[in-house]
Amino acid sequence: GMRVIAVANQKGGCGKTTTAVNLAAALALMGRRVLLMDLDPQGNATLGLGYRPGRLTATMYHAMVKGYDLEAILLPTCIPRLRLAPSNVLLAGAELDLKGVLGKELVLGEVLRQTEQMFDLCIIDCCPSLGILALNALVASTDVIVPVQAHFYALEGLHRLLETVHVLRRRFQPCAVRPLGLVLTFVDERTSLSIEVREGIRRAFGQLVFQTVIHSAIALAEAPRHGQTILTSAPHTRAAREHLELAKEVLIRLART
Amino acid sequence: GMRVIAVANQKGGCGKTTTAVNLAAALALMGRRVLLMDLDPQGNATLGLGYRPGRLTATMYHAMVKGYDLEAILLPTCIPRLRLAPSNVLLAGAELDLKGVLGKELVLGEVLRQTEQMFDLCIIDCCPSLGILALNALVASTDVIVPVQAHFYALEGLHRLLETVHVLRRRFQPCAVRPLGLVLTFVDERTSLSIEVREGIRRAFGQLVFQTVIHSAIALAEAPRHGQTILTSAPHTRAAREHLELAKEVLIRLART
Ligand SMILES: Nc1ncnc2c1ncn2[C@@H]1O[C@H](COP(=O)(O)OP(=O)(O)OP(=O)(O)O)[C@@H](O)[C@H]1O
Ligand SMILES: Nc1ncnc2c1ncn2[C@@H]1O[C@H](COP(=O)(O)OP(=O)(O)OP(=O)(O)O)[C@@H](O)[C@H]1O
Ligand SMILES: [Mg+2]
Ligand SMILES: [Mg+2]
Repeated sequence: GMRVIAVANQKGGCGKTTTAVNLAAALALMGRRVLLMDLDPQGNATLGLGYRPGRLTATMYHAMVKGYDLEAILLPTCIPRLRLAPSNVLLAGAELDLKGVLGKELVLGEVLRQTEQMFDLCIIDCCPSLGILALNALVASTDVIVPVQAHFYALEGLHRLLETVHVLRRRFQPCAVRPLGLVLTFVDERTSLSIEVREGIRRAFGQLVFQTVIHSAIALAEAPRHGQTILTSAPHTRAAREHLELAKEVLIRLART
Repeated sequence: GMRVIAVANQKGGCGKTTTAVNLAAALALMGRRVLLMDLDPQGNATLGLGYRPGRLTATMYHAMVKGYDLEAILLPTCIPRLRLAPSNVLLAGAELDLKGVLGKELVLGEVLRQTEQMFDLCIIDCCPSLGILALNALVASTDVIVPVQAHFYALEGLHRLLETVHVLRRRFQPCAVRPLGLVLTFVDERTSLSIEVREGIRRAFGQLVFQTVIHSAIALAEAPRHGQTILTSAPHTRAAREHLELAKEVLIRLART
C-alpha cells in the first residue's frame, strides 16, 4: 500500500517545506508515483511549486472540511509522476471548523484512503506547530521525517515531538506512525556550532539520524522563487545531490520497516 | 504607561526569538526597565537566556491558566533592568485550557496589567502561528514588530498578519495594537535573492520597514548556546551594533505614536 510520510517539526524554519518539496521531487524522478500534500495554511509548498495560493479555489481545506474528493483538488507539477494537493490561508480555518467534529484527528486519514491506489508515496508538509492539522498529518501517516536545523534551539523540542508520535501510536489504533529519521539541515562545515550540534544529535538519537545531511545552500532558497524544485532549477549542485541521496536512504528505510 | 511590543510572525524561523531577546537586552542597556515575555511553548527565549525550561515550576502557563501573580514567575537575567517571564512546554496546554474561558483572547491583557508600574517596556516573543497564544499577545500589545527573513517564502504571510492586526484593533475595543515596523533579518549582501526580497518588501511596505537590518551572522546563533544575548557574548560585532541601532529606532517610533 501507499506509504504516507509526514515532514514535521514544531520548530519554525528548520527546512520542512524545502525537504518535503525536494524529497518528493527526487522520489518522483526515481520512478515513484508521489503525492506532495501541503498542510500548512502558509501554502509554502504550493507557492514553491509555482502556484499562487490565493488564486486557488480547490484546496486541502475543501478536501478536509467541505467534503471535496481529493482527486478533484490535485494539481500537476514540473516533475512527471509528482502531483500536488495544494493549500492556502483557508486552511487556517480548519482549527475552528474541525473543533466539534467527531474524531477530528482522523479526518485526513479518511481523505487519504481515497488515493491509496493512485500513488506509491504521499509526502505531507506540516506547519510549525502540534495543533489539529499536524496531529491529523501524524495520525494519517505511516512514517515521520523530522528536519533538524544544526542550530542550538533545534534540540529543544525534539523529545516532545517524538513523545507525541509515541502517544498517537498508542492511542489511535490502527495508527502506526513511526519516526523514519531525523535529517540535519542548514549544515555549515565552517562553524563549530553546526559541528557541535550535529555531534550532539547523533549522540542523542544514533541510528535515527539519516547519514545524508543537507548543507546550507543559497540555491535551495532561490529555487522556490522560480516555482522549481532544486532537482530542476540546479540539478548539478550539491543541494540537488543531497536530496537524491536522502531519497535513496528513505527508500532503503521504508523497505526495512 | 508601559508599552507592550509583540514580536510576531506565523512564518517559522524568521528570527522572532533572536530579535525579541536581543532587542530587549539592548533597550535595558539603554536604561529602560524591560520585561521579556516568552509566549512560545518551545521556551526558546527562556533557553536563550540560560534557563532550562523543563526545570521551571512557575511559568507563563501558571500566570495565564493557574492564576499565579505575574511577579511570582519573573526571573533575573544577565542584563541589569531586564527580567524574564519564562515558558516551557506546559504552555502548549493553554490552547485547550483556555478553550471554554470567557474572553479567552483577553487573558494575557489582564495578566499584564499587574506589572504596569514595574516596567517601561514589555517585549513578547510569540510562537510561529496565529493561534490563541499569538492572539492573546497581539490583543494585549500596544505595538507589533514583525521580523521578515530576506527569503522568498517570507513575503507570503505578511499581508495576512497585518490584516489580523487590523481586525483585532476593530473588534477588541480598547485594543490598540499597531504595526511598529517590519525588520529584515538574515540579510546577506552577497546574494541577489536577499537584495531582491529587501527591495520587494520596501516597495510593498515603505516606511513601515525599519532602516536597521539584521545581517546573517553566526554569532547570533551561537550566543544562546552560552545563555547570553549578543550584547554580552559579542558586544563589538555588527550583529550587536545592529540590535542597538534597532533599539534606538524602536524608541524613536514609540515616541512618535
Ligand atoms: N539548506 C538550506 N540552505 C539555505 N536555505 C535554506 C535551506 N533550507 C531551507 N532554506 C530556506 O530557509 C527558509 C526556511 O526554510 P523552510 O521554509 O523550508 O522551513 P520550514 O520549516 O518549512 O518553515 P516553517 O516553519 O515556516 O514551515 C526558506 O526561505 C528556505 O528557502
Ligand atoms: N541574523 C541571523 N544570523 C544567523 N543566525 C540567525 C540569525 N537570526 C536567527 N538566527 C538563528 O536562526 C535560527 C532561527 O531563529 P529564531 O529561533 O530566532 O527564529 P524564530 O522566528 O524565533 O523561530 P520559531 O518560528 O521557531 O519561533 C536560530 O537557530 C537562531 O539562532
Ligand atoms: Mg514550511
Ligand atoms: Mg522563536
